[in-house]
Amino acid sequence: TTRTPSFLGLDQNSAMFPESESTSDVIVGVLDTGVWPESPSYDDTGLGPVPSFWKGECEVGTNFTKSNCNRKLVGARFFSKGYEATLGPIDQSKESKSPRDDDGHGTHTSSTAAGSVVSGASLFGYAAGTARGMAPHARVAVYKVCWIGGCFSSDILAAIEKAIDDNVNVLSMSLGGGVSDYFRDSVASGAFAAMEKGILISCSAGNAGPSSYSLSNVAPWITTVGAGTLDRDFPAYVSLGNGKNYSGVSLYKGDPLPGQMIPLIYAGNATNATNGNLCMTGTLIPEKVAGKIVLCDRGVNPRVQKGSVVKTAGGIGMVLTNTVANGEELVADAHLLPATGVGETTGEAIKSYLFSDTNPTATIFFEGTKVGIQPSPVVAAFSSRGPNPITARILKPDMIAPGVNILAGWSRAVGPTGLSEDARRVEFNIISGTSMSCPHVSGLAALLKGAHPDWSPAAIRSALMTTAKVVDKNGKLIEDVSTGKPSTPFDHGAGHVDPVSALNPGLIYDLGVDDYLYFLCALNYTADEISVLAKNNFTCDSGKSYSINDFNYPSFAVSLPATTDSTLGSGDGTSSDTVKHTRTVTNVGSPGTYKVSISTSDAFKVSVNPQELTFSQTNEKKTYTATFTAISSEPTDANAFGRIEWTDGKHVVGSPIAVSWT
Amino acid sequence: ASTGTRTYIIHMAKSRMPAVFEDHSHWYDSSLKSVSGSAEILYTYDNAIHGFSARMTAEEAAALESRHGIVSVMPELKYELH
Repeated sequence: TTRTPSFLGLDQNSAMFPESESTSDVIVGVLDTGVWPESPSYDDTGLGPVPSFWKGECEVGTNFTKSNCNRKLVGARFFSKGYEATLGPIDQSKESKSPRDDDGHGTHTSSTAAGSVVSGASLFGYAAGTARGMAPHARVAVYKVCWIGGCFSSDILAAIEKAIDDNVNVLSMSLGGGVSDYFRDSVASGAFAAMEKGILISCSAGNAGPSSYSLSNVAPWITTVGAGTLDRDFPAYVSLGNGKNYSGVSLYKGDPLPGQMIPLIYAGNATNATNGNLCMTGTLIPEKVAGKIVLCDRGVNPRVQKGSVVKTAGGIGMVLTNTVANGEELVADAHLLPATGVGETTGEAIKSYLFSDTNPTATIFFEGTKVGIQPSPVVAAFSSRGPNPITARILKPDMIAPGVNILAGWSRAVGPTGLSEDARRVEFNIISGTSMSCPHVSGLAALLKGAHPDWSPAAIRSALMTTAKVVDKNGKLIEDVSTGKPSTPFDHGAGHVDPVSALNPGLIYDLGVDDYLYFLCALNYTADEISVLAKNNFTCDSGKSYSINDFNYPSFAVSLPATTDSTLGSGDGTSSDTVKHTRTVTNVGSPGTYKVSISTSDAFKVSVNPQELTFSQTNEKKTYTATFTAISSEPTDANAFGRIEWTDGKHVVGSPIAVSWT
Repeated sequence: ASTGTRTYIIHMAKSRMPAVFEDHSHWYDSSLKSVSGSAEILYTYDNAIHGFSARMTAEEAAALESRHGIVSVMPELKYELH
């Protein structure tokens, strides 16, 4: 990626990070659409021999040989039995029955995580710079599980099976399914096994935001990553015949529009179809759109396909406007014709002009790449949101990372739009999604693993979470672009990842396999349900009390009963409006004393005991209790937020609090 | 793809493997064959889960669920890129 290493402080603090010797012993496995091995992001110049513990292979198949792997791309496998069993034999004229990436998504994600340094990277000149993965010295192993028809759980499980066997250190999965209990979810059950082997699993949170309860991959042994923006934009202005200009975004590169104002028409007025406003395939009347700029509404079909539909019908430009579903979030696309995407408010303003003027005209100006955009980061509207739909008392997502307009490696089997009619071929593409934020965290986890080889997956996640930032570059609370208001832990989790601070977090909240088993006991899982995940005969001790409140997660999701005035409480820890959570922190820094500070809303209070933790040596553990008490009467489904921070003056160890009244 | 069949993920309790089997994969295969004459194992899993995946009818899946050592029989799920 370009820009994100600088945005995350990696470039400015490169001396703090482990050099090639330690991170080159870290292998990032990526389950996705495969790999385009000829991408310069897999150049292995300067890398030493493949670690001796590595057992992976380069599997041979369509247009893919063992020589496609090297000391960077150390493994490439494909899994299609489940896919073919359901959808029939792979049509090898359309997709490669091999690890080769015909889609681009897998090349993008794996190069984001651990791509080599490539100078002079750009998409048509946009986002130009030196591209690199978050852990440029780490090795990459790809496991192709996603095909044209989707990603099937039997194949995903087979890939996780092999990744564990191959000895990957980090597993990155930018995919998800519907909401189902952990023991019914193959990603969750496979991830549990990987966690048991010391593998950190990073998954995308999903793109179903800004709706609540829209998260996927929420098992507590998975690191769940939402998406935020960078400080970079690709402005393309719409200039209207009434003299007004409106800002949008675009990655269009090609012949410019004619140097005069062009007739503007609303797609909904150039169609006989009820959904013609969406610029669906075959719905525009060529006689009405020929030679004009067409205003299309976002939704249903892919954004870039709308541009193709306009072009096919004879339109020479497109303005793509968000609807209420997307608000003001702007996602740039490499359209096939001069086009720009605008927010809902702008779209309404353009429509108002378009419907009121007898001869509406417009043109579009493309401004290239702008950096230093503020505020940034902001939470992407599409980023899935909490509360956690499976276990409300585990706060998810865990954190956010860059996931909007990310440049990374691409497959030359397909153009940047992914459309079959797009004959352009590029080495890098710019796309958006939590698919893009997930491998950022996977690569950063690889960096931390290289620096701290003895840290558990939970320790690495804890370091990333407790050092995450909840303020933007201007020191203001990170905004949610879907509301324009400060985001909450249900949107950003612990905050935006800050790898420089994560390298030296001071304290960590660790978790081991037993802790996860006790968590399952606290969920009242049956022995069979536990055995699906743990693969053994573990049974919960009926004489023991298991509580999610004591699960050593680095964040707090607190459930308080919806109260009435008569039940409002004493705050003595005994009434129903008071809940206690216990945590144990491990000192991974030097000896010192940490003091707690608490911020809450007016709806609840928090007391922490003890308020000071003194550590005399590294790896010493200390336990504290946080007591949450409702102050005000709140209805069911009300939420309030806060934060607990421990600091020794050098480190700040932060935990978000989300209180829900149920 | 065969009509009326779908892929299932079968979770097995390896510790309950009858002594007559030397290898768990033989036990899995035998369990599947006990309910279906035509179904074949797609994958055998040992690291990610204990079990296998196979394509079968709903009736065969229900029959398999009651066999010795079967922990669960779950329909395959489809995931999508984010």
